[in-house]
Amino acid sequence: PQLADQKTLARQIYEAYLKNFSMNKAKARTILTGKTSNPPFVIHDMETLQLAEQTLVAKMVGSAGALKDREAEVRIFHCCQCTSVETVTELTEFAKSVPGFSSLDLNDQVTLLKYGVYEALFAMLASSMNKDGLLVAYGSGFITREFLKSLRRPFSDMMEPKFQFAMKFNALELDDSDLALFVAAIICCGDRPGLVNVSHIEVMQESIVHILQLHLLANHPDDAFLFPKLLQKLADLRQLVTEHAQLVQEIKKTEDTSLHPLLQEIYRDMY
Amino acid sequence: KEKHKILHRLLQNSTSPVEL
Repeated sequence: PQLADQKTLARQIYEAYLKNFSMNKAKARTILTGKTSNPPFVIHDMETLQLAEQTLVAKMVGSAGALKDREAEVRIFHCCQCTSVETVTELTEFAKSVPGFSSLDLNDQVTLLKYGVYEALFAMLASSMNKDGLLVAYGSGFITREFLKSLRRPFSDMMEPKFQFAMKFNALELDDSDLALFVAAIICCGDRPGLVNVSHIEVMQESIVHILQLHLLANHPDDAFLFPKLLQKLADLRQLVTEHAQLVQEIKKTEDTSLHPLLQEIYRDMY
Repeated sequence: KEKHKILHRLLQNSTSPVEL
């Protein structure tokens, strides 16, 4: 009966993942490997960026809006924020679907999201990346790594660490069923600063991590060390988010750009 | 609570959109 319960929980988390995220690894890989009839529009210089803005992301950039005359770096930064806000919204709905999460203390739910969403976001972002670039605008565009690197500093420093993480993370060859449990484990983490009811969260965390371990053994029988490798990735993601938060603070201080109120809430007093 | 009012709102109300 215990094994049946574990399988049910794993299935519930996987279903919540498929339901709540507009992009997943299976969809992204189909596009990135050229198995769709509509290949993504490639953004590789200022000209293709402008073309993409007029068609793919017109709503985000607000073609008639305030950003129209701003430099490319600021417009791209704004687009990244829009995507982040959407993903945070999706992650919140996903978290609410993880059994037990909604019965946690509401302030603890906020704390878990505040510290977990960016780690989860960067883990899932890897699905949309290959060594050459990143899918954008729901997979209708592909922005090249070289173009992102060619932007002026500090904006050029934004994505390269995520590509470096993604290349190592993608080498583990996780599928969406693995990622669903991994993302749930990121969110249900008992050592976030300021949690009130730690023991309640630790019980949830233990059951999710245990199910992740069993699932990996069954789904990847040829890689016995996948579970410890993934635990290491949790630490790597924490470091990646710390560096990202510092870069965003620097951009906020030195550049004339606004930060979305939801993202401000998350970054404020984070680390 | 005031510090994280959008996160609170998202957690309590799934239909509330976040303005981009």
